[in-house]
Amino acid sequence: KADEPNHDEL
Amino acid sequence: MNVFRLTGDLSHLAAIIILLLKIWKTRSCAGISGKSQILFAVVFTSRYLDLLTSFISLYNTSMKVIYIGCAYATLYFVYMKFKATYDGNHDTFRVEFLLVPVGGLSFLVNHDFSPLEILWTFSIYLESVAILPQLFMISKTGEAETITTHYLFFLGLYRALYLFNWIWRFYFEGFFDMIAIVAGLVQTILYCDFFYLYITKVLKGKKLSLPA
Repeated sequence: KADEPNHDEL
Repeated sequence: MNVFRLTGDLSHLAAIIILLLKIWKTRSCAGISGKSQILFAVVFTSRYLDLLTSFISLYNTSMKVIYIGCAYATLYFVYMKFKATYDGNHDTFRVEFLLVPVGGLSFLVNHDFSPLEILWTFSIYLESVAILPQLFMISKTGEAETITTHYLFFLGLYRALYLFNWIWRFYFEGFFDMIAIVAGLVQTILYCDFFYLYITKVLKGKKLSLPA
């Protein structure tokens, strides 16, 4: 599991 | 932001604008799968709910707003303004065969079991297969208008460029998002057959038509 999902992409 | 990411986004934008302009100029949405367009509107809506919760950059926010706006404008064209030209008889892909497995998978395989994150995951999975009704429609009618193939080319190119973006980000930032990468691979692979036809036919000035 990723630490904190960070969706900076489109 | 790297060159692949930026050109990917611009390619995506080009695809969306080409489709809108095609419909507007010809006053017709013939050959366009309304079902694929519904799926793309669902994709953008479920993915960009973070517009309400977090701010990343002016670029990020404006692109999201433009994508969502164009997606609904396209739907308005297909199902209202130019409804008479919509070829529903050939748009017969059963979208529940996509929505149900994709919905289930997003609950099972995600980064975090929270509503926003599950919706984001759902949108990534759904986007990877959302073009299938459109490809199905072309395979049924056996042809596509050249402008429609340009739309499909830029739409496919966008995710292919994102694949390079992810390779770049892995090497230079140590960043990778397995869900996006696998779904992006699937999405790009679905376009391969079309890419082949586009390069061997459309770019040589021929209309895209499939053998009967």
